[in-house]
Amino acid sequence: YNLFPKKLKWQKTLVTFRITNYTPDLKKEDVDQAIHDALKVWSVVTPLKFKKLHEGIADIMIGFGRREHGDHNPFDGPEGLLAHAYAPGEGLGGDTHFDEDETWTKDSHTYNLFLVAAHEFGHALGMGHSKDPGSLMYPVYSYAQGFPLSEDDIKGIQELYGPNPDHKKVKPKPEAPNKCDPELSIDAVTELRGEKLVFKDRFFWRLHPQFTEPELTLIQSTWPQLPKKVNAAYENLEKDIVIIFSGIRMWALNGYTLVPGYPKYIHRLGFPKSVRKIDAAVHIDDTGKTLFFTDEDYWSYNEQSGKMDPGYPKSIKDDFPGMQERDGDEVDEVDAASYKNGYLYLFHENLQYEYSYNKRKVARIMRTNDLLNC
Amino acid sequence: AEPLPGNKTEKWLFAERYLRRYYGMQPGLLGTSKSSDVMTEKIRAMQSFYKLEVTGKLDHNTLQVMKKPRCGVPDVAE
Repeated sequence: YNLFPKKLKWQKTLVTFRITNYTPDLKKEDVDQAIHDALKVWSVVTPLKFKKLHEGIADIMIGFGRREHGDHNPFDGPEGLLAHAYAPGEGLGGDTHFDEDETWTKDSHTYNLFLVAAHEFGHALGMGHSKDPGSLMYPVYSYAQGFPLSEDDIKGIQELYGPNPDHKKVKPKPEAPNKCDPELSIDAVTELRGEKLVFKDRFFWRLHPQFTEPELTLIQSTWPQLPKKVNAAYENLEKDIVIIFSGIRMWALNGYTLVPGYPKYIHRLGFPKSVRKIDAAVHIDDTGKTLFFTDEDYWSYNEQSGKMDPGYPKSIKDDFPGMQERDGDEVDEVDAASYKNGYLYLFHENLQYEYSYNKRKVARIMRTNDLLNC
Repeated sequence: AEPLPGNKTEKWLFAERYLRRYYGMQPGLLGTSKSSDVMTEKIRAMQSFYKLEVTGKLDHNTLQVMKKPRCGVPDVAE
């Protein structure tokens, strides 16, 4: 997180606000609700209280305007700049303006007023922009559900105002994963038309052959319909789809577009009802089979017939011997899996095992984050 | 994603506007060797902030991040 120079803040705990005009995009009560909820995000983690004024000058004057709207800091028409707010202080200080040329919503469509307002009120209370892409104070818009503050945001605002004396319980979003953390584990990995997607918590890294650095993005900002966390994913090149698993449901992507008719239940693949989650999935192009890993077992699925192969599930430990953790224990569960040139890459915690599919032998053991050019 | 600005000059002007607004780059310095050093430094600061590869060059990744919808408050305080 970042604070403004000289750590600008309100020198009082009761801060007033006034909504000077409304957007026609939403009902008046929806705007009131979004503003109320956005201020509450900050008041639950600090001793701050907010009071609404209906006339006169408030500390935080809130309004919608387009282009030049009275502060010599013009907006730029649709897209681009969404809103701005001033650091705490007299006059313009704390004031928060929204670009009327944007479309304001109360759902996942661009742009959700509550989320943008919560970000702007962060500035109005003294927060600068954070470098953490999972934080609310990251300067780029992304949609997410649930309580919008991350641990990083809370640390920042509490450096200014301290915690809420009533110790209200909140569920902050975790900080963004660090790709070069030696202890990094991943949730899922898949190819997508020559790119590689690596899922971790609410995020995924996109590795494009023409990009030198992986790009970290929130899952929900790319696919708002997907759940927050992904358990497994695989690409079927022949069908040109990527299947994404979360809990007992699965989604299909064609390129970056969700295929209509999903989510479907994983049990349609032939899993018994006792299977509630798939840990890892990988498609073996050479055989046309897809392997699914669930707890200590794995399954083989025939993509052509659309049926599970008989004789499965089998034990991971028995059929993939030689995968040893640092303490000598055999690996019996898999977090993620991929396949390339006759080698299976089985990920478990912070290690990946390069496994010769034909020889049934571990060829190499690497750190999980080797995948992310670390 | 929206298409990125087309030719090299357009990209450069687009990036210059962005860096002036969010990274405190002084206007009117383009066209001299000194100004391109300033611009390179500002691009590096922006790339570092967004955890991109720090090259000082206007590559595809950098321009893509510049095009994303965002808040109008500068990332780097003056």
